Amino acid sequence: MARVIAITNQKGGVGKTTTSINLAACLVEAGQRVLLVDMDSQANSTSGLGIDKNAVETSIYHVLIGEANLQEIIRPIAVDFDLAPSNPHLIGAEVELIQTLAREQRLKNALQPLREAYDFIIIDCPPSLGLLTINSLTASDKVLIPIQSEYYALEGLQQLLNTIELLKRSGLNSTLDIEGVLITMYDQRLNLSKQVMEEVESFFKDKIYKTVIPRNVRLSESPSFGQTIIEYAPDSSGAQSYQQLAKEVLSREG
Amino acid sequence: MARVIAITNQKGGVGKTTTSINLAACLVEAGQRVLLVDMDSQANSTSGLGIDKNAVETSIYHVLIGEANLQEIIRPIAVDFDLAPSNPHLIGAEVELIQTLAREQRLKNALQPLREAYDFIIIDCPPSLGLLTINSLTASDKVLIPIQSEYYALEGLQQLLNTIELLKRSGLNSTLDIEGVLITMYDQRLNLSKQVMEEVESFFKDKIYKTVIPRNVRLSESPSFGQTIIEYAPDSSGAQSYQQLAKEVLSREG
Ligand SMILES: Nc1ncnc2c1ncn2[C@@H]1O[C@H](COP(=O)(O)OP(=O)(O)OP(=O)(O)O)[C@@H](O)[C@H]1O
Ligand SMILES: Nc1ncnc2c1ncn2[C@@H]1O[C@H](COP(=O)(O)OP(=O)(O)OP(=O)(O)O)[C@@H](O)[C@H]1O
Ligand SMILES: [Mg+2]
Ligand SMILES: [Mg+2]
Repeated sequence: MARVIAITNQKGGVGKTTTSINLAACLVEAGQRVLLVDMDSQANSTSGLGIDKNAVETSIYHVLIGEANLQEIIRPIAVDFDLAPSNPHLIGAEVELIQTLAREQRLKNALQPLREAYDFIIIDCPPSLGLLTINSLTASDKVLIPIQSEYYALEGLQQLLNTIELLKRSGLNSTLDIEGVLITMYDQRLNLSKQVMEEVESFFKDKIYKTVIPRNVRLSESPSFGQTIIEYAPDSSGAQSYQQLAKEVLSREG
Repeated sequence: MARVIAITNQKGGVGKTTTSINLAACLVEAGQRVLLVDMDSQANSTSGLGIDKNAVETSIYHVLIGEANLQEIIRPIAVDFDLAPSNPHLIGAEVELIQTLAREQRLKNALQPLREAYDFIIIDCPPSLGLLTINSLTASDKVLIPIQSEYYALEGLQQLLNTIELLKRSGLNSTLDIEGVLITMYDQRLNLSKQVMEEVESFFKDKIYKTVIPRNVRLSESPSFGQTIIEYAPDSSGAQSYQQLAKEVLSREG
């Protein structure tokens, strides 16, 4: 039975996609079967793995509006590593879903038949708290929150926690829990990074991962080659930190 | 008659808020009267100027749903520098606006009576192409597009240009034009920065500003003090580049 983890934070550019792709790749390297679901209309997880989003005919959009099932859109990336791609159609999904039945549970229902086929299902979320993120949170067991080592990154956390709390109380997903909080783009030369780290530690206490992702240019270069960090630069600090994170996620099993 | 400029790019974390606050401040320094409108539910422009978003009772949300007029919510930041603040209520606005009359023109109508009172109205947009961004584009004369010097930043440009084109053809704003494209967080030591710059130059040709905003830690520190870059670190490369940008925007008058 797959563990479903949503990678989410409505603040933009904090490393959601970078974490989704590279955590998935490192879990596969550690022997897990992983499905990555791209729930962002920017389709960065899709293009970051070398797939042309404009050439994707049926995507997660068609699954959400009921025109395809998930099995039909899944593409193999590597052995034991599959992707449910996005494409620009997803821009219209939030408005279209508003009038549909069980609009918050479309992704959860679509994932149900596939949970036996994977060990992990990772969901890359868009930078908003709209229906696509609500669908992702409703479908997930746990939430992994990437936090950039910057001032604005702290600002939005309370809103995110409120949304998770509302979702739990609404009955849409009463067992949803925070898997962990991940510090990204950490630069040990900057005071700002240290200050943000201290604030996050006092706010989240034991929920924060011991693994910290450093700022590492290899991480921002790898998507332009359509490769994960362990393919593109296996000896980089970026690759090592995501391998470390995969170990920590596995050790927090269940 | 104020020039209304929307600062937009649906890619997250590219420098929309940093550009909105600091371009506004540098235009004020150059003798202009400026209104900054925060159209993002994260309210980063509001908090970046030192205002507690949770203490803001009536915000741009109340203006969009018709419960307040813009004049009532405006706060002075400095002489000739006003802010129309946001607060977390704005999260619900996209869904609530869907059923309202003239839902795309709410901001445009609200700004109309104030256009004589300012020389510039700057609108900070959220990282999405939903109704809040559509409202901002409909209300604007021009669009300023910040582009981070990263691979994913190039990916989303076509979608943004398509949205602007659709908006023009729909009649919502047939004269909307791109004011300029701004390269942000440029690091001259990185090949990736140079590559992205070349791609953007060949894509946008003369629309790209000569001013390039360098990666400068002072820019990410200043919001934690509630200050603009020219108050916090007037001699920094960040301050100088935004002062340079203000000059370029003024020289492109009308
Ligand atoms: N640890 C890191 N070191 C250096 N660059 C990074 C790191 N993590 C991410 N990046 C780069 O920073 C940018 C933002 O990261 P990413 O796109 O993964 O964030 P996101 O949260 O998914 O953004 P969005 O909100 O638009 O979905 C990207 O260009 C990415 O390549
Ligand atoms: N030139 C720069 N040098 C260094 N840091 C910067 C620069 N510009 C912006 N930043 C920092 O990068 C982060 C992202 O910038 P900002 O929040 O302005 O982007 P945004 O596009 O408004 O994000 P969102 O999509 O969430 O609205 C912030 O923490 C900001 O302080
Ligand atoms: Mg992303
Ligand atoms: Mg912003």
